[in-house]
Amino acid sequence: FQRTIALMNQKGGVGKTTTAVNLAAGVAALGRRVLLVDMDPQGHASLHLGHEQGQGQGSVYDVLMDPGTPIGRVARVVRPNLTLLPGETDMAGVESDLAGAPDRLTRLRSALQSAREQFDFVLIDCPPSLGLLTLNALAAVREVLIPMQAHFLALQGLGKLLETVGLVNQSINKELGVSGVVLCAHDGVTSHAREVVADIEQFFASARGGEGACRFARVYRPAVRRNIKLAECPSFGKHIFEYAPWCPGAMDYRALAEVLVAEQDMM
Amino acid sequence: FQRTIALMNQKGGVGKTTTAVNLAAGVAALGRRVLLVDMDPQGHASLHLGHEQGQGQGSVYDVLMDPGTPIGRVARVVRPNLTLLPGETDMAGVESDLAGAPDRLTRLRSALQSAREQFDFVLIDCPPSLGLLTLNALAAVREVLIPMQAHFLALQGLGKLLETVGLVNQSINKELGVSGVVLCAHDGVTSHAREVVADIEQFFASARGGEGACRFARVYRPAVRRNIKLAECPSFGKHIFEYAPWCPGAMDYRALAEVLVAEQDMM
Ligand SMILES: Nc1ncnc2c1ncn2[C@@H]1O[C@H](COP(=O)(O)OP(=O)(O)OP(=O)(O)O)[C@@H](O)[C@H]1O
Ligand SMILES: Nc1ncnc2c1ncn2[C@@H]1O[C@H](COP(=O)(O)OP(=O)(O)OP(=O)(O)O)[C@@H](O)[C@H]1O
Ligand SMILES: [Mg+2]
Ligand SMILES: [Mg+2]
Repeated sequence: FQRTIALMNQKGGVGKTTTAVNLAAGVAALGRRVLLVDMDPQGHASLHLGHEQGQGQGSVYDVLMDPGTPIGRVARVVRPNLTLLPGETDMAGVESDLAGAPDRLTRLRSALQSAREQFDFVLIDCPPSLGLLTLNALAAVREVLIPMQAHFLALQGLGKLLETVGLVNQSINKELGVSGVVLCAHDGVTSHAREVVADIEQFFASARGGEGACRFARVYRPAVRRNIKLAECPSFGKHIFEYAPWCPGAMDYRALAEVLVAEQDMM
Repeated sequence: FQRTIALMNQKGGVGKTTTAVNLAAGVAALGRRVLLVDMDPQGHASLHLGHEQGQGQGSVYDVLMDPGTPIGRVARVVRPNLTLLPGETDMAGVESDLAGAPDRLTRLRSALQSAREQFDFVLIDCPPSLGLLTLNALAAVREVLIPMQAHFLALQGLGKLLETVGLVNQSINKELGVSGVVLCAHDGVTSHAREVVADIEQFFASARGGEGACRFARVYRPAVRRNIKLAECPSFGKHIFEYAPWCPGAMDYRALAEVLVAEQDMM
């Protein structure tokens, strides 16, 4: 059963890219075939894996401009079991480039159709906004994972995020749902963090049995602890498992990858 | 000599609001009259100080729609020496609301003219983008302070940020310059952080004596250490000095406030 997951949060700097890259790498290491789509014009997920922009190779931009482009032509195998569809600065102009195109929200979805057989997981790293790029990701997947930090101000953005998921779910993607939250850079010791997590879990509990996009959502465990190694490895173009495979950050993302794979076996 | 400072960084979650609020409070506590402008539709700076949106009171939005609005009518004194011009969700639509208005970049500047006599410091908390709201802030101030974290991926956005400041400086605000960087949530122990800081300092050193917007820029000291208290106090509507006045976060922001005030005495 192919799992297609958007890592989204319109708030910046919360851990979307770190989570997308390290979950992709962790799941690939467990033998599943993974496609990682870098939907951010900043191209951080691509940078994180050592990919260099601007060398005339393909990117998500080509696929958005022409959804008939075969994924194989623009994506590249960057690690065993791990294929990257790179992000690129040009994507920043996509709102105007696609303005007026009736299918501008479903271009990525069309393009990924041909990849259904080739990959067990499709993970999409979203930019920090609720614009056209993120909406293309939401239209193309069944699941949303929300990387976030357990801080008071982080909770403030959650309402708007879930509203957007709900809108996409009702209008163009009835299969879309929130699978849950990944806690990033987590400091589990402080009561503040624990209160914020309790708030999120209570909110999800009250969604159970209802009909909203959060009715199956949960807080994923383990939380990913704050660990400087996770901030260092992008500067070497490495994911955490090739940089410091037994550091706390690697242990946490490995455990989360195992959860994602185990869930897939039951789907 | 009035100091007008935009806290800007298009990258999200780097510490703009935490820095804007706690520097404003720190400088006010030293006896200077401070106006804090919340330029973010998220309204986090306002929330941080206990201000509640949507109660029919004024906000930056009124001032952008009609720069003739007296600041005193929409701003409110929230602490001794500290006046807040609140942010509000309506501001998110300002790009379209002001589309085509020839003065849409200088509305905040016009509105703040009348406040020149009333305040020693004007601090503007910017949203995580380089759009119309941030451009209004850049057009209205002489100085830019860049809150950022000493991580590899954080460096990536700096080029675009400085390019934008340079463009505003050349086109609509010849007085605009980068005063420097405030290091937020800093982990001074790791070599990674120290390498990133060294990179920034080297970059600023090479700008000295030139003619660019960074020729007077420096890395402000002290760096603000990571301290959970800084993430907790917004949930109580308090700045750090009324929440935990002797915690490391308070010590660091107090020291930075003293630097800003001492600099003013020499300007
Ligand atoms: N668990 C962690 N421990 C330490 N640092 C972390 C952790 N997770 C993320 N970081 C660092 O925090 C910063 C922000 O993370 P990241 O880039 O993954 O966030 P993002 O949500 O993708 O940001 P953006 O909104 O800009 O796309 C990066 O410098 C990253 O290396
Ligand atoms: N020194 C620090 N120690 C611990 N937590 C911090 C520190 N500085 C900021 N934070 C926390 O990090 C998060 C992001 O900070 P903040 O909201 O100030 O960033 P921002 O740049 O204003 O974000 P945005 O781009 O959304 O406006 C907040 O939850 C804040 O409480
Ligand atoms: Mg990212
Ligand atoms: Mg902010």
